[in-house]
Amino acid sequence: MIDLKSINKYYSIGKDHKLHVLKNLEAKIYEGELVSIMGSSGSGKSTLLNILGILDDYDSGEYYLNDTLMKNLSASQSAFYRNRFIGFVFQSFNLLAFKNAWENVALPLYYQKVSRSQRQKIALEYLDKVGLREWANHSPNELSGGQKQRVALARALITKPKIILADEPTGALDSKTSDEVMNLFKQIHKEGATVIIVTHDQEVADVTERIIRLKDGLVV
Amino acid sequence: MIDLKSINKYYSIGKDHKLHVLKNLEAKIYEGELVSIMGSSGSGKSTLLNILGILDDYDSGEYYLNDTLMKNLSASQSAFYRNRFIGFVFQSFNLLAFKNAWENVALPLYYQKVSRSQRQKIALEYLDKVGLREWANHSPNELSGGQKQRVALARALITKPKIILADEPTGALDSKTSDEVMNLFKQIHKEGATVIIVTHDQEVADVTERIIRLKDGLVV
Ligand SMILES: Nc1ncnc2c1ncn2[C@@H]1O[C@H](COP(=O)(O)OP(=O)(O)OP(=O)(O)O)[C@@H](O)[C@H]1O
Ligand SMILES: Nc1ncnc2c1ncn2[C@@H]1O[C@H](COP(=O)(O)OP(=O)(O)OP(=O)(O)O)[C@@H](O)[C@H]1O
Ligand SMILES: [Mg+2]
Ligand SMILES: [Mg+2]
Repeated sequence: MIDLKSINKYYSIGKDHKLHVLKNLEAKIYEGELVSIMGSSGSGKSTLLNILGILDDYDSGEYYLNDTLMKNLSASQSAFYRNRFIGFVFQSFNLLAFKNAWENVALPLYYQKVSRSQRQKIALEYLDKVGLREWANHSPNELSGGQKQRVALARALITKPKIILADEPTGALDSKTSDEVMNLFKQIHKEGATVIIVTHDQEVADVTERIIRLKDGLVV
Repeated sequence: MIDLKSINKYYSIGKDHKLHVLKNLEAKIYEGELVSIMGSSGSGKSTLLNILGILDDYDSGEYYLNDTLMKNLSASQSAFYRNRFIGFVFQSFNLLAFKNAWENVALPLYYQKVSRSQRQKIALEYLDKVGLREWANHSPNELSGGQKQRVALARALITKPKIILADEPTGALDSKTSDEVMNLFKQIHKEGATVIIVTHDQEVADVTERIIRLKDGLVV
């Protein structure tokens, strides 16, 4: 499903300094797998996830998604593949401040032209799955850290995407809520999704089928 | 050092709905203690920490800081006590986007009228303590989640405040980096600081002298 060959990614810092973040990275992830990505702070996990999520490009190598090469895509091509395949939970949630919880969760359905009443109905179901139905009308600044994180998760799941990319989805959660979230991931994995979770939490990684470890931009 | 008596805090949601978040909360924290605050997502930990940090007010009860009542303070009085006593690590870091890492860390010294060259020198020392000296010139959007968290920590420590309030300071860190940060907290605690850490991580809580548990806005 996902094939990464010799991926290199650089960031420019200032005008004459380049940081080599991903270094000839190689990885394969098969359809329907539940994998975790671990590595120390700054090792390149979010960078890798952004490339997988077609949110960022890379400097050399090839990224095949479902046998299609994801390289030099236009903005509309990137958006097409993203909306077709991928649900993304961001490390810093990225909720829209001027929309409330259910509106944020419903956003991917809006792009799929689902009617407003149907969007709200489904969004409330997904908020319920993450224990936040009562908070549907709160705006993001009226939510705790862990509540924002769960709203971001509900938004990533609502279109039942084939691939879920989650960047530290339990980082702001207590252990009981974290277990509930992991049960949700296991359930959608059972329903056929390919699930890739970046995590620092060994208990989360232990629930996955395989751990991909990153060290200084390389899979080790 | 810190005495909370019958603290009640409400948030208004919309125009006719009030959420009772802290309910007659009682707690005492002694000078020089190293304590953790635990509780499920949404239980009121950040709300409590914001009140302790004089960043937010409360609806009834009394909060005594060093025997002075912190109630109905003006903006300048709040700022005075905050700058005098408190270093705060925010759950969502709150770094200034238009300043780089060392400038963000140096900010509290700027308010103390320290010279620029001296501020930069000390800021680099504190970045070094959190393993990020090489990232001094990166702006926040050029930092990983865990790097931002550590910059926020360095900023909270730089004025050697009497009280450190840290809202989930290791949430975005791998276990090795997390251990380094806890060693830093232990060191400043040894130097006499009162340290209060909100955490979901039992391993972090186990390093503290006492755990204050919050459940539905009450200390249990
Ligand atoms: N500005 C606000 N307006 C309305 N409600 C709020 C506001 N801030 C927080 N809340 C609500 O108050 C409750 C407590 O929030 P708080 O941020 O203190 O929780 P927390 O214990 O820090 O949670 P977490 O572990 O998820 O960070 C939550 O139910 C939240 O939705
Ligand atoms: N936009 C950017 N410009 C420059 N450097 C960047 C940028 N984004 C990230 N970096 C750097 O690239 C490296 C990898 O960052 P990345 O966010 O992928 O790390 P991470 O493994 O997700 O870390 P964490 O566990 O702390 O979230 C870090 O050293 C970071 O400072
Ligand atoms: Mg990251
Ligand atoms: Mg919180």
